[in-house]
Amino acid sequence: MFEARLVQSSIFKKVLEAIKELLNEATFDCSDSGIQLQAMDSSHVSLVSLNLRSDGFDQYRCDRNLSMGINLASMTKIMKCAGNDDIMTMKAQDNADSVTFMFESPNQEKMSDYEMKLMNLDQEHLGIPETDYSCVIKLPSAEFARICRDLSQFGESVVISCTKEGVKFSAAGDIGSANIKLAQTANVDKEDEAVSIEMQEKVSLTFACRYLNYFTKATPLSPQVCLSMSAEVPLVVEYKIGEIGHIRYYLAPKIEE
Amino acid sequence: MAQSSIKSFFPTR
Repeated sequence: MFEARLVQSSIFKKVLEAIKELLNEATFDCSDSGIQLQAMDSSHVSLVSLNLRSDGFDQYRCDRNLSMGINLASMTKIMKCAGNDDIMTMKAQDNADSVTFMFESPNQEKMSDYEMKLMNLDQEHLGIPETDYSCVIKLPSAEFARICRDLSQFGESVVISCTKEGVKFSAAGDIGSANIKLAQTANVDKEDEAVSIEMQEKVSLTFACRYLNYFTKATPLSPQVCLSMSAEVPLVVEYKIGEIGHIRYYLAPKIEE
Repeated sequence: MAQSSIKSFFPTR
């Protein structure tokens, strides 16, 4: 039997918002270490990796590993039925063909349960090699979302260049060109507003704006975002999810023809 | 610039 109880159902609501435009369906792999999801978008340009650790749940039980094939549009509909402050419990029998979501209002006066059919998804799993990245940039997630939104007005691609001076985001297209440079912040009193850059060697890569704007749907999950880059390997965009886990987006670069 | 596929970087397990 699988049962996971989370006092803050808002976390799951935000997780769904963070993946539902990029993925249509995905397999939630449940084990005693937690819930993991790995899926590529339909065009195989990006990969989403979600990890929610069992010790981040208020109650967690997983007697046997369980893979739940979920239609994300359906799950989004169910999550919309939950209040932000509701307590959420996910429940499924072993090798079940459905999963039940229960939502309890904080004062326990309203108890709802929704049963959703599961799908048989034979999704291929990719091996993500451990990488020591040349550049690791941490910046406010709202700032990154703003940069991706603004630059996508100028062109389909963004060039992200990281040097020891700072990180530069550039775009060019029919109306002209745009450059946004962020320097490392000196001493900021609020950690969440810092821009920090760890650079082993400078890197410059080109990415499609469309996917970056999908990734920034995860902004409500974390005040900071971490970008990891190395020459000719996918960009990693990581948002921490409270104390329970993280969501990582991998984006293949655009390369010279 | 051509868009590459994520599968060309991460082998299928």
